[in-house]
Amino acid sequence: TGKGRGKDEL
Amino acid sequence: MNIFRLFGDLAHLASIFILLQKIQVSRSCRGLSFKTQVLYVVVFVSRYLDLFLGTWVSFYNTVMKLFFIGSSCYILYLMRVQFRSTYDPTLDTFRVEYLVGPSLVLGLLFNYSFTFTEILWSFSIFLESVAIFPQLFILQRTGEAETITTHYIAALGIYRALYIPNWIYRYWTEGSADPIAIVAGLVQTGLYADFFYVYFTKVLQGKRFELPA
Repeated sequence: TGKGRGKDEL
Repeated sequence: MNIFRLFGDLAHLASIFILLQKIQVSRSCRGLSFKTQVLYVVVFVSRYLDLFLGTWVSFYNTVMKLFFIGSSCYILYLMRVQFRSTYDPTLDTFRVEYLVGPSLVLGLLFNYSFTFTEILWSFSIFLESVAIFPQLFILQRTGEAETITTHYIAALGIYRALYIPNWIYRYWTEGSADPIAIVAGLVQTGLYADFFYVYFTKVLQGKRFELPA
């Protein structure tokens, strides 16, 4: 995982 | 973290407290869609699975994720057990297969890697964007809603709407974007357009939420 900005969002 | 996302998350938190308030003060879940609430549990559990897989973002991120999983399960308990008799299943008839099925297909087609967790993450983003449908369907069928219920839906709509300036801000400051989250987020916000129109022109003017006959 890790690609895509949304991973640190809720 | 920027102010748009922070206020978006706060609106999301507020929506849950408003929902709990509605159920506990009126001692009733009348006008609420159990199906929408089940979909939110599915959304949170499938997206926040990373909590249990050792992904660490921040203390804030972890606490919020645990809160959303916990509170959404508690709401199911309130609706299914404590205030079960106040729930009218004959109004809550939207077919959730029409939401879960296509979200799963979209998750399989559009994801950042073809792994179990990434597909589930993507699925949860698509499902979240349409999870409000059964709730809006009840409003449409009954043609009216309690004011507090409309505050709940509005807070939920504002949450994702605020994520849009957040993404624009992040694009300018960080130079990258998450197309899956953005497309689904735009759809999700768009679904609230009709609702917001009535909410802003009636409820916020002190009138009842009533749809034109």
